[in-house]
Amino acid sequence: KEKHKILHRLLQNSTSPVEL
Amino acid sequence: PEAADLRSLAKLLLESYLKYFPLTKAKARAILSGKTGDNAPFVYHDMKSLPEGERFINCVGLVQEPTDEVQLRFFYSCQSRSAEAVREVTEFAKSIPGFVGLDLNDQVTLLKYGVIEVLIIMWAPLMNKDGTLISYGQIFMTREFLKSLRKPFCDMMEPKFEFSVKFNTLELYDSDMALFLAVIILSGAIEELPETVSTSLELQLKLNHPDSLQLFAKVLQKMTDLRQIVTDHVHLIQLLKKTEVDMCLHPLLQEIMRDLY
Repeated sequence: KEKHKILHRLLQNSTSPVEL
Repeated sequence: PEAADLRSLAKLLLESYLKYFPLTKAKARAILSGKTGDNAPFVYHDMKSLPEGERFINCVGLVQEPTDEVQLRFFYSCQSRSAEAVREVTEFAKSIPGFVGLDLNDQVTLLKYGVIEVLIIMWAPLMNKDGTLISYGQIFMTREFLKSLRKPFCDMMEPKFEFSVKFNTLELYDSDMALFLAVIILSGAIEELPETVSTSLELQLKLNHPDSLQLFAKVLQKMTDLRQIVTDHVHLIQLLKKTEVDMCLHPLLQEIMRDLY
């Protein structure tokens, strides 16, 4: 899960471009 | 009734595609064929035009790393746009019926393996044999210019142009693209979802292109070519990481490319 934490976050909620 | 379900799936995915990917194939082809009148894109054709066009990239909110080298700076802009595109593809994936019901780790795996393929397919309508639209269609970058960049940057886009020019001859519509993207994303899934979506694509292609024989088979065949392009792309990025000491790779792209092929 640690290896793909941004993908997890994107899947669980929308992330704005700034946060990316 | 079954065909009606497949049609409603196609309709739903088209709506979602239009929501998350505003630069549709229809719009891109209009820009490329000069049908947008005064709103012609800014053209990148040499090194001098690169800084001039940066204001277009800035206006879409891309973050730039401070670097003096214009090629690296451009490369960072491309990375930011790619990360943003991954976010858009993720939102599209979540709208595929049944996708969010899958185990979260399976969703991650499907996205990790499918997202670069999706991005390359989505890029195809933005390209013609002479160049590509970037920055939401505000810039046209010539193929010759990309070939003139220093190594290894000059090797990055040529395989995508070769693929896209061939792919564009299939003349898919946006509604076909929406289903095809869903098929790519679900292609690694083991539930019955992928079958429903691919049957919907098959039906849709028959309805939209009655004279184009074996189009469904030809479209699926493209997935094999895509896999090779993605493998080569990932290897090239991994080479860049080793050879360009100053270069940082976007954390989201790192996540996707780590241990991928």
